Amino acid sequence: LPLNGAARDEEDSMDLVQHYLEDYYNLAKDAKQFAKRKDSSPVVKKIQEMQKFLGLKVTGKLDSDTLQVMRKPRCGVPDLGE
Amino acid sequence: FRTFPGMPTWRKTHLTYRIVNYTLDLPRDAVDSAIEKALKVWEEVTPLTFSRICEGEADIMITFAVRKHGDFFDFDGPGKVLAHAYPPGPGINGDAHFDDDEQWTKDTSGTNLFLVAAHELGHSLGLQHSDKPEALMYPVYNSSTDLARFRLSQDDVTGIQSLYGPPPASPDDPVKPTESARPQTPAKCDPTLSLDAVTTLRGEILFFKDRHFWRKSLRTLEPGFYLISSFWPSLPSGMDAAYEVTSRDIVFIFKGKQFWAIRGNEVQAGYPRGIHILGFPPSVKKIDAAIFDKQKKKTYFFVEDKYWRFDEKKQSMDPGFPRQIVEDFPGVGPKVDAVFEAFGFFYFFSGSSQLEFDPNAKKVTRILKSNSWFHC
Repeated sequence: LPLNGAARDEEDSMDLVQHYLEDYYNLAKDAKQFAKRKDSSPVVKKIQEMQKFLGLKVTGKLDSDTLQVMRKPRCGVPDLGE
Repeated sequence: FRTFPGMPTWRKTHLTYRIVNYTLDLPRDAVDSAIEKALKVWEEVTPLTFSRICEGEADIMITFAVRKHGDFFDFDGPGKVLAHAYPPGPGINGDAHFDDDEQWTKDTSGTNLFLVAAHELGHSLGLQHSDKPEALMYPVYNSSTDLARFRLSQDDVTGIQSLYGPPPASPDDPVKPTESARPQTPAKCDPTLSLDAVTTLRGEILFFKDRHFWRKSLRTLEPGFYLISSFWPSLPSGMDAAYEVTSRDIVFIFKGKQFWAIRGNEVQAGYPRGIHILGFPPSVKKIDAAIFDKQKKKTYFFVEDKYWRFDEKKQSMDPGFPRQIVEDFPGVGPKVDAVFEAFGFFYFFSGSSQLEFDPNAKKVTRILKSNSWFHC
C-alpha cells in the first residue's frame, strides 16, 4: 500500500541517513533499524560523529538542521578515512 | 584539515593535467578557464606548478561523467554528489571526476565549476575534507560563496603547506603595491615590520598584525602564522592592544572603544564591552598597548604618551593616573604600539623597534628589532 505523506518523508529521511553514513562515515552496511536504537548504538555514534564533523549541534538525533545539511549537494569523497 | 591515510603526496612539484572531455553545460574555454583558475588557487600557496597536456596519461585526469563511469563510486543524478577525486598516486589516483548530471555554471546560478574543481583538486593534491565550514575543503557545497572575493581559508593553506610547504620566495619578484584596502600579508622578516599588539597566551607569545598573528612557542624557533579569524572568528582585525591575566587564564583584546575576552580559542560571552567601564575618561578613544604585571597584579594601559594602572584584584583604576610614560618607564615612548612580558622583562614595541625594559632597575637594557622573536 502507498505510504501516507508523513510516513514517506520519514522513510526517505531514514534512507538518506543510512546511505549518507554508509557512504561518508564508514557505517557498516548491515546496520539496520538504526533510528529505533538506544544512544549507545553504532548508528547514533556515527550520527554524532557526522554532526561534530559538519559543525552541527551534536545530539545523535536526526533533527531538521542535520537533515538540511545532509540534503545539500556535496563532494562524494568520504569525510573520514578508515 | 585532514590528509588521506598514509599522507599520500606527489613526489614532484611539477604536475600535468588533462581535460579528457567536456560538459555541454559550458563553452569549452569556460571549462578550461575554471580548471586553470582552480589549479592556480593551490599553485599560489605551494611550490607546485601545473601544465596541461592534451593526450596521454596526465597526473591529474579530469573527466565529466554520469552514473556508472568505470570506478567504484557511481554518480547519482542531479544534486547530492557533485564530484569526487582521488588522492595522489599513479593510475586513477590524482584524477577528478565531475557529475555531468549537475548543471555546471560559471556563476552560482547552477553548480559553479571553479569552486567544485578547486575543492576536488585539493583532494588530487592530498587534502581530505576539513571540518571547518569556511574551508574550501569542507565537504558541503556552499552556493553563497562570493566568487569575486574567493580566497583559501587559513585551514586550507595550513593543510596544503603541511604537505608541500610554502611557495619559494623569489628575490627577483618586486613587491607590488596594491590599490586594495585589504592589507598585504605581513612578512615576519621585513625590517620595517611594526606590530599591532603582542600578548602571551598559555605560555606562548602571540604577535598580532592586521588580519594575522604569529604564534611563538619558546620551545620552537619558527613561529606559526595564522588568520585571527581562524582561531577567533568574532574578533576584529587590526587590534590595538592585548594582554593576558595569567591567574584567570584570560586574554583581553582591545580595538577602539571596545574590548573582548578570550579563553583559549573561545571568545567569552558578554563581550565586547566598552573600555570606559574600566575607568577611562571619555576622552580616551583607544588603547595603544597593555600589559599585566604578574607580581603586582596590576595592568598598565598605555595611551598616547601616558599610562593608566588598573588593579586586577579590585577591578578598578588606581588613583593618581594617568602618568607620563617617560617618568616611570625612562627610555620608553613617548608612544608604544604593543608590550608584553617575558623572563621578567617588559618588551615594548614602537614602529620597527623593540625595547627590553627591566621593571626592577627601571631602565632599558636592550634595543632590538620588532621581529627579533621570529628567528629571521
